[in-house]
Amino acid sequence: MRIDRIEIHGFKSFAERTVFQFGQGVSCVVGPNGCGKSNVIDAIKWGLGEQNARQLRGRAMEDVIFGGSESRPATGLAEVAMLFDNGEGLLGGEYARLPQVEIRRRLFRSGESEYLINGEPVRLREVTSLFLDTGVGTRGYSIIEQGRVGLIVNARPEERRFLVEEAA
Amino acid sequence: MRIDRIEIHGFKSFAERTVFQFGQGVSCVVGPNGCGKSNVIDAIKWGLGEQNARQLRGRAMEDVIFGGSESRPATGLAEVAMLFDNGEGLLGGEYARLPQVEIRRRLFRSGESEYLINGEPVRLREVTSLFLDTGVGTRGYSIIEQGRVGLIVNARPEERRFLVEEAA
Amino acid sequence: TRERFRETFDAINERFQVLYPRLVGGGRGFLRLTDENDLLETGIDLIVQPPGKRLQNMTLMSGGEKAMAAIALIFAIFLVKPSPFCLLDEVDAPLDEANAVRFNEMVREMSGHTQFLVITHNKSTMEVADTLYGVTMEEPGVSRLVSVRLEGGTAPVGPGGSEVD
Amino acid sequence: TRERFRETFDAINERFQVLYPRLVGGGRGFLRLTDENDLLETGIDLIVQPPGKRLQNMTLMSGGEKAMAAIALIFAIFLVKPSPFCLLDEVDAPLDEANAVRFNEMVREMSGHTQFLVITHNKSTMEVADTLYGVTMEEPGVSRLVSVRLEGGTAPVGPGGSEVD
Ligand SMILES: Nc1ncnc2c1ncn2[C@@H]1O[C@H](COP(=O)(O)OP(=O)(O)OP(=O)(O)O)[C@@H](O)[C@H]1O
Ligand SMILES: Nc1ncnc2c1ncn2[C@@H]1O[C@H](COP(=O)(O)OP(=O)(O)OP(=O)(O)O)[C@@H](O)[C@H]1O
Ligand SMILES: [Mg+2]
Ligand SMILES: [Mg+2]
Repeated sequence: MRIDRIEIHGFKSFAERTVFQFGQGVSCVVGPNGCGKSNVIDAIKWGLGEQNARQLRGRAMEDVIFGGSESRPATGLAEVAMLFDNGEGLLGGEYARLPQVEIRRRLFRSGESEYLINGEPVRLREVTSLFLDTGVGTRGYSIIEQGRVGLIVNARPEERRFLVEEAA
Repeated sequence: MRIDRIEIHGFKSFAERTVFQFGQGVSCVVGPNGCGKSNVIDAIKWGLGEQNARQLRGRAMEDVIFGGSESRPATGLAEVAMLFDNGEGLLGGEYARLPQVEIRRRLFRSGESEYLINGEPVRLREVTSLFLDTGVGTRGYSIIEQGRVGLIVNARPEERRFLVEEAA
Repeated sequence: TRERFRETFDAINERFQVLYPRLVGGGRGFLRLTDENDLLETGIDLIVQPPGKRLQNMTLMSGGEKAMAAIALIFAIFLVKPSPFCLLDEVDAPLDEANAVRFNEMVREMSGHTQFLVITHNKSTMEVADTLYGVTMEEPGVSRLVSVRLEGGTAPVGPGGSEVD
Repeated sequence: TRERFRETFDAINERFQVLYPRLVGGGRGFLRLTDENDLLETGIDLIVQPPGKRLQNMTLMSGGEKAMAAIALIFAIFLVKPSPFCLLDEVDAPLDEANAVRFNEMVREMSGHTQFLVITHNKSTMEVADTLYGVTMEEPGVSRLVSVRLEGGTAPVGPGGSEVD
C-alpha cells in the first residue's frame, strides 16, 4: 500500500496548492533551511488524523493554517489530501475492493473540521479505523521526525523501555 | 591570550602522545565519526580542571583514561598539557611576567591526580585561580559541545534564564 | 503484559544484533534489560562495540556513533512492526560519508518492501534517491515544489506542483 | 541579584538584535522576559522573524532556523562575556549552504579578537579555516593527528603529532 499522491493547500507554509506525485523506489525531499520539507511530514501526520498540535510543532491546531508572510495574508483553510494505492486491499472495510482510496482533511480558522474518504464526509474515527492493522499511523516507527534520533540517543534506560512498549 | 599548543597522551582515544600546534586565525578539526575530534574538546575542558565526569561524557573520572581497544591494552595514565601565550600578561599572579605558561594535568588509574604549572606541582585551585578574570573556564559560552545548540533550541523559557544567569 | 513486552523486546533485540554490525560495517551490539526480574519497570541499555573498538556503554561514544546505534534500533523496531511506508527527516545529519553510504544502502535494501520518503541535506543520500523533490521559498514564507528529478532527468514543475511537459 | 540579571539580559538582548539579522541575512529577532515583574523567576522567550516571514515564536520554525537563532544567542552571550578562545563542536550541522556561509563569515569576523577552534563535517566551514587538523583512527580505537594544512599547503605529520619536514 503506497502513497500515490499528496496534495497540500493552506497547510503551514504551503499557501499555494502543491501536489507531490510519488513513483516507485526511494523519494528524497531537498531544499534550504526553512523551505518547508518538514512541513510535508507534518502534513502527512495531520492528514492521517494527528490530534495533538504539539506533535506538529504547534501550540494550538490553528497553528497549521497558513498564517501569512510579510507580503501575503493568512488563509482561512488548511487542507491535505492523500491518495493511497490499495492494490493489496489492505485498506479494508467497504474500501477493500477499491484500487485507490483518498483521504482528505480540512481545518477552517473558525475551528470547523472536515474529514472525507473518497469525497464522502466521514468522522475522524472512520479515518483511523481505515488504517487499523495496516501498520500506518502517527505513532510508532514509520515516521522519524527531525531530532527524534537525538532524543533516542539521549534517552535514559527507563525512557527507552517506552520504545519497546509502543511496539508491543 | 591564545593556546599555542595542546599535548594529549593516554586521554580517551589518544593512546599515543599527540601534539596540536596552533597558529594564527581559525583552526578546524576534521575527520570521520568516532575518530576523536570531540575528545580534543574534552581534553581541553579536562586540562582546564573539569571535575565533573558527566561534562566529559563519562560516568566516573577514570573513564577518561585510555581503556584499550581490540588490539591494545588500556593505559594507566591520562595526561593533557596546554601551553598558553601570555604576551598580554592576562595570566596573572606570579606568572604575569612570563611570555608562556604551561598547565599539565595527570590522572593515574589508581585515582591519583597531578596538576603542574610550568612543571611545578600545584593544587587544582591554583590552576583555576590562574584563569580568574580571563574569561577562560569550563562553564560559560567559550565551549559549545556537540549537541549544545540543540539543547538551547529545545530549552523551555524557564531553562533559558539559566543562560543569562551564568553570564551575569 | 509481561509476556508481550518480553516477546517484543526479544524480537527487537534479535533484529538489532543483525542490523547494527551491518549498518556500521562490523563490530556488534545488543540490548540489555536493566532489571531482568521486573519486566514492568525495567529500563533498556544499549551496548555496542564499533568495529575494532572495545565494548562500551553509549555515553562515551561519538555523536555519529550514537546516531548509528539509534538508527539501527529504529530500523529493528520498524522491521518488527512494519508499516507500508517510512518517513525519515534528516536522520543522516550527524553521519560522515562512510556511515551515510551504509545507511543509504540499508534504506535501498528495505525499499523493496517499504515506501521511503527521506528528507536530507546530504549529497550521497540524494544520489540514491529514485525521485528527488526540490522545495524552495522564492517568495519568502511560501513553499513551492520546483523540480522533480526522476532517474535520468529533471522534470520542471508548474504551479500547483503538477509536472509540465 | 535582580540588578545584575537585568543588566546582563539587556546587554545580551542588545547584541542579539544586531547579530541575528546579520547571521540570517535579514529579518529581526529579540529576547523577551516572560514575566517583567519577577526578575528572579522569569523565563526568557526567543522571538524571531526570518527575512520575509512573519514574527513568530520558535516552535513552528525549521531545524536550521532554530539553530541559527540559538547560535546568534550563543554569540551574543559570548560577546557580553568574552573569552580569549571559543571552541565550537559541529554547531553548523543543521545549516544549509547559505546559512553555513554566513555563520562562517561571522566566525571569521570574530576571529580577529578570539581564537576559534571549530570541529566540523561541513566543507564550506573547512574552507574558511586557516589551519586544518585531520584526525583519523587507522588503528581502530586509537586517534592520530595525520595532517595539518596551513593556508597554502599540507604539512604531513609524524608520530606524536609533530610536523615532518
Ligand atoms: N502556519 C504557518 N503559516 C506560515 N508559515 C508557517 C506555518 N507553520 C510553519 N511555517 C513556517 O514553515 C517554516 C518551517 O518549515 P520546515 O520546518 O518544513 O523547514 P525545513 O525545510 O524542514 O527546514 P530545515 O532544513 O531547516 O529543517 C518556518 O519558517 C515556519 O515559519
Ligand atoms: N577512555 C577511552 N578509551 C578509549 N576510547 C575512548 C575512551 N573514551 C572515549 N573513547 C572513544 O572515543 C570515541 C569518540 O570520539 P569522539 O567523540 O571524539 O568522536 P568524534 O570525532 O567527535 O566523532 P563524531 O564526528 O561522530 O562526533 C568513541 O569511539 C569512544 O569509544
Ligand atoms: Mg526540517
Ligand atoms: Mg563529535
